[in-house]
Amino acid sequence: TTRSWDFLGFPRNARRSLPTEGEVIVGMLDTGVWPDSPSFSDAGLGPPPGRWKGACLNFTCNNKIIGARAYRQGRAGLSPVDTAGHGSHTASTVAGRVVEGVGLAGVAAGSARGAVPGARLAIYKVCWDDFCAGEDILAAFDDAIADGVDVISFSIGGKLPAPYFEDAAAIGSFHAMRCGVLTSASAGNSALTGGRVGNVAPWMLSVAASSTDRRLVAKLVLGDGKTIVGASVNIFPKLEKAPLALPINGSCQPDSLARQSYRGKILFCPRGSNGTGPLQAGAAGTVIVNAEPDVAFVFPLPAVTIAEDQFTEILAYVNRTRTDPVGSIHSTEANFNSEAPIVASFSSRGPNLISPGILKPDLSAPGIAILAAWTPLSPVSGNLRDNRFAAYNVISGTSMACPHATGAAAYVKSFHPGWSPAMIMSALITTATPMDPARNPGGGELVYGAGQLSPARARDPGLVYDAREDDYVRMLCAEGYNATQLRVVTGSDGTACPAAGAAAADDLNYPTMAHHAAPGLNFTVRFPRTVTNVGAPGRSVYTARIVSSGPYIRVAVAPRRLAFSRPLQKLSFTVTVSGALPAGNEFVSAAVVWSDGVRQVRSPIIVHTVD
Amino acid sequence: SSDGDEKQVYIVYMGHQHEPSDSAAGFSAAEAAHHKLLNQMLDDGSSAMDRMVYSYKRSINGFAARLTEQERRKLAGTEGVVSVFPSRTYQLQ
Repeated sequence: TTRSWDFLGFPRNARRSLPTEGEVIVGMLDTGVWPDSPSFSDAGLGPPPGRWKGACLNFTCNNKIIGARAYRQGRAGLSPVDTAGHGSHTASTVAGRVVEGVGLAGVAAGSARGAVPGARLAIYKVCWDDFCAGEDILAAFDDAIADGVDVISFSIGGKLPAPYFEDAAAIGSFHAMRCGVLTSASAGNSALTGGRVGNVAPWMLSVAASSTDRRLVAKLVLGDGKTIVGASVNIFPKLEKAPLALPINGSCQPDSLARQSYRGKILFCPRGSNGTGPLQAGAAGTVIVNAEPDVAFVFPLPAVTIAEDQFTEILAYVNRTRTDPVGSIHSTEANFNSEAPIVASFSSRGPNLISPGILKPDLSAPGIAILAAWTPLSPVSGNLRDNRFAAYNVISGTSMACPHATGAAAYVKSFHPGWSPAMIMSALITTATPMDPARNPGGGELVYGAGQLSPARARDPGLVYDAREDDYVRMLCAEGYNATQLRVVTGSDGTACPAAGAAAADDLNYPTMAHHAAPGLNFTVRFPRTVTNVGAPGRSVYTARIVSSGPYIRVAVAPRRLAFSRPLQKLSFTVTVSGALPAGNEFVSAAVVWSDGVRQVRSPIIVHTVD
Repeated sequence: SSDGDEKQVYIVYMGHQHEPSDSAAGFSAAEAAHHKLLNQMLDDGSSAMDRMVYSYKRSINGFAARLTEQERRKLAGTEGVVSVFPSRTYQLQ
């Protein structure tokens, strides 16, 4: 990607552990990969790690892409080559080599790179264009874990979560965790369609999408000279003074535009149009009134997406002009966006509908207008009538945010090969940069988790919250699973559940703390936590500071001072939160920040009454 | 359909894999066990070979198969089975 890593404070010359970076293997569950992309060159890379047990089935691997399998309802002989583009995009965001001077027809140009250019990739093609079946996903997890990947990237999900052991991704990532493999997953793109975070298992990382300071826009200049700026990846040449037109019955769907001609006109379309209708109706361009004015899309014709209020301005021009209303659509340019990071309008929010005491999403990462590798087998707009193809493309989604976190996890792993998945997850979460609730309204941490990913800080987090299989089993007991079931899951006769009511899900040693309170009722909730010292080798003392941003709650920490005498020493504390939120659908944020004067270990706390 | 013989792909999750098998190997012990269990559940004369979509045998235990609702219910109550659920369709994000 050409801007996002720098925006995250993770420059090309960031400190690296190169020998071990080449030992890290990232499994990509996606639409496959385009092997000939320069992002996947293996120049200078040695042979795969000796422990690798993967295979290259119907695919020519190299020392960068060291494994490739494809799954579709058990069929054999399928090709893992990427025919959609999504898989190449995510894989290059995680581990793409540095490729100078790339862009999409000059848009978003720069040096494309992944987080860990020296790491290896293993491809598990489980999605076919846009269809990803649970049985294929679980088969891929079964192989990826056994093949020996270290981290799994999963930019796949649904509109709503499912109970853990009725969800292929939650099951697969649980068994991955048992084998020391962290799964990084997309939070979901359903915020505007009533969805919630879809990947919510506490043993997987769930990533929201946010903006970077580079905003891709195009101008619509009206006949009276007024300029409207909207999000767009418009790589067509400037469309000059075309007549403006409204669809006769207000819809731009292909069948409703059929038998009408808008040849040479700029067609105004309601939200949901993807440009196919106007293209088929012979329009010269389109302006789409969008619910996601923050997201720049690639359309198959000159296009700009605008917000509702901008559409009102345009209608005012149309109504007052004495001549035929005309407009010009300019090619895309990059604007500096000083407001960033802002969570994308589409990024699924919390709360966690399965375990409300576990905050999801966990953190945010760039997911808007990300340039990364693409496949020549898919048009840049994804529209099959579009005959424009490119080696790098700009797309948006929590699919793009997820591989940023996956790449950061692989980066942390390259410095700390022995860390558990929970330790890596903790490092990413407690070092995230807090985000501004005023600019990200509607839920505080339920929108952006712990904040924006900071790979450089995650390398040296100071303290981590660890959790192993037994900790998750205790949480599952508290969620109502019984010991018999859980013994089958773990394969251990020693698996047992504490007495009913003895444990709660939010007792899990998680890096953040969430509580779902009842409106108007007083509550007191305790979060027992244990941190492991992974910071300075010698003695170190951490003191706790409480950051509270709301009047309705009180936060206490005991003890407030932790004195470590050796690495990997564990010490415990309890955070007690009490108070009452007066109304429903409210939230209050706070945080406990442990510091040794050098490192900050920040654990956000959120209390909400969101149903 | 009304008589419940309509089939769809279900995932039968059986937890920890006690006998991880190499993917290159032939019919592993885990796979044989999945087929045996499935054959015991089928009541229309078809064989597990016809219905099996995947046998998860390398790091997870379980299988995916085309089942009727009635067969699903029988499997769900079987010892060693954690859950039996319809295989969902997911989307790229």
